Amino acid sequence: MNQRFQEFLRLANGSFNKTFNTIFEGGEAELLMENHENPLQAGVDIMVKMPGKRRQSLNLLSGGERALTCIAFIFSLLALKPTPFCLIDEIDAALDEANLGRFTGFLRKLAETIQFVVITHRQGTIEIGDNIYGVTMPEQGMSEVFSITPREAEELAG
Amino acid sequence: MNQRFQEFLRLANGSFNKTFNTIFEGGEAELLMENHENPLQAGVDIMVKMPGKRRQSLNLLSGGERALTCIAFIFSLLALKPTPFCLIDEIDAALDEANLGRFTGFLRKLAETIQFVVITHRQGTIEIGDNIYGVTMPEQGMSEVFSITPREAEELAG
Amino acid sequence: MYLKHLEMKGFKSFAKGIEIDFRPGINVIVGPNGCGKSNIADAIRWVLGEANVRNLRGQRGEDVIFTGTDKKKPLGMAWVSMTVDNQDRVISNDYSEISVARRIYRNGESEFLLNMNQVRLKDIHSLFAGTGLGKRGYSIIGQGELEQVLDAKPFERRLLMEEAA
Amino acid sequence: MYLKHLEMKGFKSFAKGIEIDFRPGINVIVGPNGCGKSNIADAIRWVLGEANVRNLRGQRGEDVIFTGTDKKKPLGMAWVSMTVDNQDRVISNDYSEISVARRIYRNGESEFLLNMNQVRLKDIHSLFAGTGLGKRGYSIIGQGELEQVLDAKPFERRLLMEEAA
Ligand SMILES: Nc1ncnc2c1ncn2[C@@H]1O[C@H](COP(=O)(O)OP(=O)(O)OP(=O)(O)O)[C@@H](O)[C@H]1O
Ligand SMILES: Nc1ncnc2c1ncn2[C@@H]1O[C@H](COP(=O)(O)OP(=O)(O)OP(=O)(O)O)[C@@H](O)[C@H]1O
Ligand SMILES: [Mg+2]
Ligand SMILES: [Mg+2]
Repeated sequence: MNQRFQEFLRLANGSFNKTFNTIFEGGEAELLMENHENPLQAGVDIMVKMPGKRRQSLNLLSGGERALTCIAFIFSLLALKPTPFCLIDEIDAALDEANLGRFTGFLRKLAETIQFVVITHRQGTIEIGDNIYGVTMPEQGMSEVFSITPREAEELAG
Repeated sequence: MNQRFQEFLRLANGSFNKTFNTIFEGGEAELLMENHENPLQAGVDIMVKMPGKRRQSLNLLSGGERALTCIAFIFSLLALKPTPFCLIDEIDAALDEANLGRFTGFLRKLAETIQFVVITHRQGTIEIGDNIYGVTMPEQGMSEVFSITPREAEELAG
Repeated sequence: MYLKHLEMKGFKSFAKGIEIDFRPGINVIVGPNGCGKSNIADAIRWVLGEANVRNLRGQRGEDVIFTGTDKKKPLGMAWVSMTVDNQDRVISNDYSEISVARRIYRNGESEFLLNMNQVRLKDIHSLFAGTGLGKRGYSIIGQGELEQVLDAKPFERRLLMEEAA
Repeated sequence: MYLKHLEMKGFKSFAKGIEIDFRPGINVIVGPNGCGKSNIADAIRWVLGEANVRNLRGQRGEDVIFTGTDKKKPLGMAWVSMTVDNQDRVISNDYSEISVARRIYRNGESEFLLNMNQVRLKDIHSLFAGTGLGKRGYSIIGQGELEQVLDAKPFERRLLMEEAA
C-alpha cells in the first residue's frame, strides 16, 4: 500500500509542480508526505510559492490564489490519470480576468483528451464552450433546458 | 436578557422579512426563536420561501439564493441598527446579473445613512462607487494603492 | 468514453421531462441563480450511484423528488437516465454504448437499471470502478467544493488522491 | 461618524507606506487576485482591536508584519493608523476627529494609540462599544464569511444578532 502510494505521490508531485508553474506562469508547488510516526496514517501536505513571493503557509493566500492553487491540483491529477468526463460547478467564481484566461487556456488543452461539463457565470469560460445549454424557469420552480448559441448565452448567463 | 432579546427578535424579524421581500421582489423570510427546554440557550432559526416556490429547508437553496438570503439578513440588521461604516469583501461573487442589480440597488439606499467600503470584482458594483481605489503590485509581493476613475477601474478589476 | 445523453423527469426542479445531448470537448451550462444548473450536477452524481443524499443537499432519499410549487403538485417519482459512449471500450464489455438509470418513489424504494436490466447499486459501482467517474474532488467538483483539497486534513487529502492513483 | 483616513506601513503586503482617503457613501476597492485588497480589510480589523490573529489569516501575532519577497528583506515592524470623523458625536467626547493606531514589533510587543496617547486594547474596545464597529458578520464581512449566518448553529446566530441589539 505504502510503496505504491509513495510512487504515485512522486508522479503527482511532478505533475502538480508542472501544472502550477504553467497556470501561474512561475512559482513552485510541492506535495509532501507528512511526517507521521505511523507511515500508514501519514497524509499529504501542500507547499506553494507564488511567483516573486516567499514560500508561506496556505492560509496567507488570497481568495483567488487559493482557488487557482486548487484548480492546479485537480488539473494535475486529471493530466496524470484522465477520467472519461469531468464536471465542474462554478470553480471560476473567485478568479480575476487574467487568472480566468490562464484557467480557460489550460482547460482547453485538457479538453483534447477529457470531456468537460462546465457550469459557469463567467463570460470568458462560456466563450471556450463547444456546446452550450441554457437552463431557465419560465414557470417559477420548474426548470427547462435548451441548446443555445454563444450569443444567447451571454444574455442568459447574467 | 431574554425579554429584551425577544423584543429585538420581533423587530429583526420584521426588518428581515421586509428586506428579503424587497431584494427578492417577493417571497417571505422569518426569524424564529428555536424550541429549546432552556430559554436562555435558545438560538434563532431562519425560514425562507423564494418567490413562487415552496417553503423549504435552507440546504436546498442554490448558491446564488443562499448568498442573496445572507445579504438580506445582514442588510436588515444594518437597516434596523446602522453602524458608522460597514466593510464587505466580495459578497457579490455568486450573484447573477439580475440579482447583482437588486443588491446594488439596495446598497445604494443604505449608503445614504451608512458608509460602505466594498471590495469587489463585479462591474455592476464598481459602477455605483462614489470613490474608487485601485490596489496593484508593481513589484511582486509589495502592494501599492492609488485613487482611480471608474473607467480605469474597469480595466484593473479584471 | 464520454457522456452522450442525459434524460430526467421529476428529479428536483425538473418536474417536466428534459433531455440534454453532450459532445466531446467542453459542454457549458448557463442560467440565472436558482434555475437548476447544480441540480443537473446532482442528477449526474445520483445516477452514478451517489449513496449519501447529503452530498446532494438533501436529508432523506426522497428529497430529490420534485416537491411542487405554488401552482403544481408534488410528483411521486424521480428518474434519471445517463448514456455514455463506450466505443473505446474503457469499460471492457460488449456494449459500444452503456445506459444507466435510477428511479426513486415517495415511499423511499429505489431501483437501478443497466441497459434496461434491473441491477443493484453495487453493480453500478463496480461497472465504473477504476474510471474515476463520479468521484468527488477529482471528476466531479460541486459548487463550493473547490477548496476542499486545501481545507482537508493531510490524511483526507491522501484519500482523495487514492481515487486517482 | 464615518471612516476618513487609513495609513499603514509594514502591515502584510504593504511594505511601502500607503494612505487612503475615504468619503461618506460607497468606497470601492478593486485590483487583481493577490494584490492586497483583503489585507486592507485585515488592517481595519486589526486597528479596531482584533485580538484573534486567526481572524486575520495568521497563526502568531507577528504574521501581520511584512515577511519580505525575493528582492526585499522582511521588516521589523507593522503599524496602521485609522481616523474617523466624529462631528456628529456618535462617540461622546471632545474630539471631532478620532485617530486610532496600532503597532507591532517582531518580538511580539504591540502598542495602541488613541489621538497619539498610548492606551490599552481594552480602551479601544470600550471606545467603540455599542457602535457595532469591527463586529464580524455585521459591520465587517470578510471574504468567504458571507454564508456564516446560514451555516451557524441557532445559538451562534443569536450571539451574532446580540451585537446589533
Ligand atoms: N426536490 C425538489 N423539488 C423542487 N425544487 C427543488 C427540489 N430540490 C431543489 N429544488 C430547487 O432547486 C433550486 C436550486 O437549484 P440549483 O441549486 O440547481 O440552482 P443553480 O442554477 O445552480 O443556481 P446558482 O447559480 O445560484 O448556483 C432551489 O430553488 C430549490 O428550490
Ligand atoms: N506578512 C505578510 N508579508 C508579506 N506578504 C503577505 C503577508 N501576509 C499576506 N501577504 C500576502 O498578501 C497576499 C494576499 O493578499 P490579499 O488576500 O489581500 O489579496 P486580494 O487582493 O484580496 O486577492 P483576491 O482577489 O484573490 O481575494 C498573499 O499573496 C500573501 O502572500
Ligand atoms: Mg449552482
Ligand atoms: Mg481577497
